Amino acid sequence: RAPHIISWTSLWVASALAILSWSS
Amino acid sequence: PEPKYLGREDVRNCSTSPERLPVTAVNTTMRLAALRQQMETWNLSAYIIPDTDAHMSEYIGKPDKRREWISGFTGSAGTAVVTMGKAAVWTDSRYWTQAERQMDCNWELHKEVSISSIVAWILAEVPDGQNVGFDPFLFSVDSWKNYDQGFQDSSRHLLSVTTNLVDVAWGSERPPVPSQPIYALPKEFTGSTWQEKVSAVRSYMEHHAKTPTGVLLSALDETAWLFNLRSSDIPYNPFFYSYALLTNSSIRLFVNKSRFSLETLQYLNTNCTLPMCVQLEDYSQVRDSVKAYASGDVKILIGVSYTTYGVYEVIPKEKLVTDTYSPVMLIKAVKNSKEQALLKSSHVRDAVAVIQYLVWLEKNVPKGTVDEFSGAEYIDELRRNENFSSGPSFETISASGLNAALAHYSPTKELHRKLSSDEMYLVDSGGQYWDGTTDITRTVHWGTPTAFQKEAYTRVLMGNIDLSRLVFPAATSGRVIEAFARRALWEVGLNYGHGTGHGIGNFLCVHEWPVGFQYNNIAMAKGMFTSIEPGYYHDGEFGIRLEDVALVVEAKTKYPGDYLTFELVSFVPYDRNLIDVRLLSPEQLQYLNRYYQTIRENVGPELQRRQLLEEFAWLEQHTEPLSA
Repeated sequence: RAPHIISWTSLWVASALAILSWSS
Repeated sequence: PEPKYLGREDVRNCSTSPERLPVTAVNTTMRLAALRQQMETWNLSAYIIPDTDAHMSEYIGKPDKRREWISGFTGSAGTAVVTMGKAAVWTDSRYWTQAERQMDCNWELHKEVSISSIVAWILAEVPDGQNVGFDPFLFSVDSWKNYDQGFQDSSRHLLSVTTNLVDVAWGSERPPVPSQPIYALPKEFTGSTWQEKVSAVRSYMEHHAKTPTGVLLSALDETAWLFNLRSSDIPYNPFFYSYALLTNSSIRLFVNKSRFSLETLQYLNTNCTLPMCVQLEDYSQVRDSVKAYASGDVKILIGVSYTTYGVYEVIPKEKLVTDTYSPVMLIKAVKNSKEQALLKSSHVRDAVAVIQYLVWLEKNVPKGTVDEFSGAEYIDELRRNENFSSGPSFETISASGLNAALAHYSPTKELHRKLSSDEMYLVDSGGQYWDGTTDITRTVHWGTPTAFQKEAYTRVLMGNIDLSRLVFPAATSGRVIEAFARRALWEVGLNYGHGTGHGIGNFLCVHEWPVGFQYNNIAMAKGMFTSIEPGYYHDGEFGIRLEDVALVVEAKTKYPGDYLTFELVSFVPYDRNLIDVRLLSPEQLQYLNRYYQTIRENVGPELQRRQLLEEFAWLEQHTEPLSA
């Protein structure tokens, strides 16, 4: 049975937060 | 090649007047009215209905099929949102046609799955200052955070409502919660005792950087695996509704006690409160019990992917330790040598059933006596006849011709297509056995395939081979290597819209997270099992998927190093009629022939032992070495 593709949203959010906290 | 025009009489057409609905569509007008009445009572302008249960299960029991009941759409993935004036479902490409067949015109279909797109739609539909409701037990901490983030800069309020409004609207028609016995697996089918597993989890907690005092387990395969217990609360999944709170000095299992026999109660040591005694508490007490435990000098570890916001919200933040997955998920992902042997042996028996089916099809399809449904019934029966069988591991996907273009199409007694030598046939099926869960897909053609069908099939096979034979550094994430399964398709402009593989294990769920090839899967390690399943779907004409289960093993490399590769444990040959050997590289061909030799070695003796001589001859013929 084929697995569905997981949304990347949470990864984007996590990456964005990581970049923001790194910049600040 | 252009997709063929379908005529589309099988799907709804909401742009005509009057609207045209297929017979498969469900009238949801009354259901929506009942839900909106509840929303009004709770002062909600929108209500989010996800596709899961309180344990973030992929497969859910009948009482949890809330999204299905409210929308009519039965696909396993998809979220619904209802406002006072509109209703919408978000789902991925596997289910678009199915949704168009099953939903009436009360519903919008959104062909995407991201939470951000759902939030954007709600923001456009719900005025400022209004409430958006959700059941906190149906949202993982992860998904709640994503929704919460989406609403943070808006003036809409995301409101946790512990009363499920769909359940209220569903009323007495909602199916009852299961109460079948919960039983312990015989020890010959388990890799370790539950006491050994508990000790391993406690040791993990002791060595954790934040030294949690307890771990809360919410996923159903976690409790089933930890205690070596099984039941049948969810179709195709041998689970029982439960939570566990495992601390450094106690074990609490939240489950309906009446479901245990005296023998199983003794097996769990339920009549004491020592560190290796299982204290049973009622399922409904989990929130209060966790809250009470959290009031002490403790730290509770949760895996945010499977813990719901309903339990999370009662733990003070300073007492929380959060990881993506619980230690049980991580320990369970790597199978020990006994578990590996058990899983392999279930795959040998499973291969016998699949080979018997393929031989039967080869004889009967030309007679015109087989259809998708009778085929599915027959392969399920063949598996049931195998030792230690506990039924199929999911609803058999038996799809001929254009139906196979729907990745998760399953026939019904009423609606099915006759199998024919003139078109391709895809069968994706699996079994639950006490020693292992299986899942295999083969696509076949008994007549003369077109050049394009052969090319597409061969490229899917090349993708399967390229990933299966890949050598990669230990601890590489699946997502890094996933493209190898798509490369042969990509280079000619073809692709598939689903994931490339999923973890699988010993008599648990067929999609056993967190192993796989997606961004939130854990890194590959020796002893993990995953499926490898590229495909290609040509809308309106045919579908191809070639799926095998593989064990992650150490690779022998020319230079010393810690490298891994895959060893296939599915032992059924591919369709020679659909392989264009001219497309295969010498390395791919060599790999394929070596795999065929392995199939012969593993399944041949079993077929002979059972006197399945016709099947044995078929296997010999279909595993003859291929040459360029």
